[in-house]
Amino acid sequence: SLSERLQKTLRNLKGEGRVSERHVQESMREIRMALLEADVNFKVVKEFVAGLKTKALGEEVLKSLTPGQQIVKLVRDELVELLGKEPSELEFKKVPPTAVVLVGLQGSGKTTSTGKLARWLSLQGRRPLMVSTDVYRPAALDQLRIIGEALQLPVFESESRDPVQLAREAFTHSRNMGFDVLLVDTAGRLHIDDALMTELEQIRHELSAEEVLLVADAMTGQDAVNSAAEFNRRIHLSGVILTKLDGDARGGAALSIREVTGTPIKFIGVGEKYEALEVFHPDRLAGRILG
Amino acid sequence: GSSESPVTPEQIEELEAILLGADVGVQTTLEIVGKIEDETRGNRFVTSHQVKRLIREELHRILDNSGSAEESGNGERPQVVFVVGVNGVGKTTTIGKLAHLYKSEGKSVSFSASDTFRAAAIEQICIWGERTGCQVIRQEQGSDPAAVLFDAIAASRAQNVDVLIVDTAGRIHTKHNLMQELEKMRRVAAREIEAAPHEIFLVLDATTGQNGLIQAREFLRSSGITGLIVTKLDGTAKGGIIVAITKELSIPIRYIGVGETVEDLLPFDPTVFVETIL
Ligand SMILES: Nc1nc2c(ncn2[C@@H]2O[C@H](COP(=O)(O)OP(=O)(O)OP(=O)(O)O)[C@@H](O)[C@H]2O)c(=O)[nH]1
Ligand SMILES: Nc1nc2c(ncn2[C@@H]2O[C@H](COP(=O)(O)OP(=O)(O)OP(=O)(O)O)[C@@H](O)[C@H]2O)c(=O)[nH]1
Ligand SMILES: [Mg+2]
Ligand SMILES: [Mg+2]
Repeated sequence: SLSERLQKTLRNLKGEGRVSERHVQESMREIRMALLEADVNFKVVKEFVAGLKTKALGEEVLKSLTPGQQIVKLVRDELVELLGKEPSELEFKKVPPTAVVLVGLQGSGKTTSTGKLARWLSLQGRRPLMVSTDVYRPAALDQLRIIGEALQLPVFESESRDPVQLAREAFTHSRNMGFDVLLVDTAGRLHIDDALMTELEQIRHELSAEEVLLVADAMTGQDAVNSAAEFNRRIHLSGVILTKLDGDARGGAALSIREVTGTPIKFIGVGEKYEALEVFHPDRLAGRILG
Repeated sequence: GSSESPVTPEQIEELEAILLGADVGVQTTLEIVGKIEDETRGNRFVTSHQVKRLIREELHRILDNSGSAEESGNGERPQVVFVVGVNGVGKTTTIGKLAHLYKSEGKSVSFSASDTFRAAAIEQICIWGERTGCQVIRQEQGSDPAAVLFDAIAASRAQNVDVLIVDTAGRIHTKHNLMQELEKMRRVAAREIEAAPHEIFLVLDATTGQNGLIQAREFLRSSGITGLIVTKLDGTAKGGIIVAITKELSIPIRYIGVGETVEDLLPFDPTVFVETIL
């Protein structure tokens, strides 16, 4: 773990008495390695460590009898601060329905997360309606329908195979039938696919969507900054769902995504079942990233 | 960098930006930097051009034997091909692409719909079956994946099908019961046809970071892997984790996925791959 590595680094330098700038430099190197191994983007790491170094050269660390622990605490606190200090909630419109659109790269877990969110909202006493605008992927509409049946929660369907029109029809239906939330599943797409990114802008606009959630895979590596930044630039994200945290990926992509878009992580996916959705806790993920 | 090496800190930073940014990973990047420093020791200086050339040579040294193995057809029918990997990486879509490729080579192909867990997984592989003209052997959602495999082998054998491709559920490698389920499927295939499964392809998503190396280690250890397929290389991710995987495990990289249609599968070409990293 990072704290073990830092203790070791500082123990080796112990012969020099109190911790010095050289000790801090060595510690920064360990921290940089740990963050890169955890998949934090290398540019984000550089900035993060630079800011950290300034603080680590402060009184608290230099005067401490246990500088190693002091530095570990500093890193953790800085990570938690960056990841968003406190849990961040879904925002609901004063006048329902609130439209929540799930977006992201192919295979990240959007359709499954749509079901998870519907279940979550329903347990909170709200009335969600789900709709899929994925007219491309084989059996995507079947997938959401089957999820709705498994959860005993409604899924809007129509004859239309135009994603923007589907969104519009679903929104009208949800308003007329008094649903609180419309959960809109979208097709996976590359951030560099201009036509599909334009389609997403149109869907968002159609719904004057309150929440646009980037569904991102926790095992994503360096590319997380590229896709997240572009999704944010094109359609302005309001939140992130980080999926597949039941695996052993360290999840450094979360830090990259947060740093590059400023968007709060609102939920995490921790399994394939529909109950496997949790509110995001920055301190838990900070510990995991540090390893 | 070391004190006698002519590689400047700026050059090292540039080198790290290329390699780290491509998901090559810290350890492998350090090893490549170390190698370049060794090779240029004693030079007065080294140009950026030389640095790039040395990276290219080192990457090729690691990757060049990775695509070369021929698929191990041994005349048995059907050849059984498992497609495995963690959730959402592109297994089912890749199976459609593989079927298209095999059929273009004059082979007959059938599918085993052995993802019996996920919503609409069976419907999804059936659509790929329709698109490619391949029979899909299936049961209901919730049935035993190994039982579907058993039926699929029997049906494919009876009809003299050349290749049976087995779709499997996405599974996180830390889930012991799911890895056991895969190993059970491997034993069922081996019991029915000697030398089956003839191929076990691990599908990796090009956007995956360091966890890709752990996935490869675990799937290799648990049920064996005969080849890698890296998908979603049509995006901006470089898939550099396969450099670390090849270095450590020497699993041949067979194909890459470059899109969502049936034709978007290419044989792995180390030269093209290295050039996109640089
Ligand atoms: N282990 C695990 N698997 C997950 C999680 N969330 C989703 N999955 C799985 O990831 C795979 C992909 O999920 P989907 O919901 O189909 O992903 P998607 O983003 O809708 O995919 P596209 O529509 O093709 O872009 C499925 O096998 C899901 O069961 C999670 O939190 N943990
Ligand atoms: N851009 C791009 N998308 C791909 C590629 N391969 C697969 N996909 C997409 O990735 C998503 C997931 O593909 P699937 O084939 O369902 O993945 P899977 O591994 O079978 O998923 P699970 O069975 O749920 O674990 C789909 O939207 C595919 O169209 C590729 O090479 N490029
Ligand atoms: Mg989907
Ligand atoms: Mg599948």
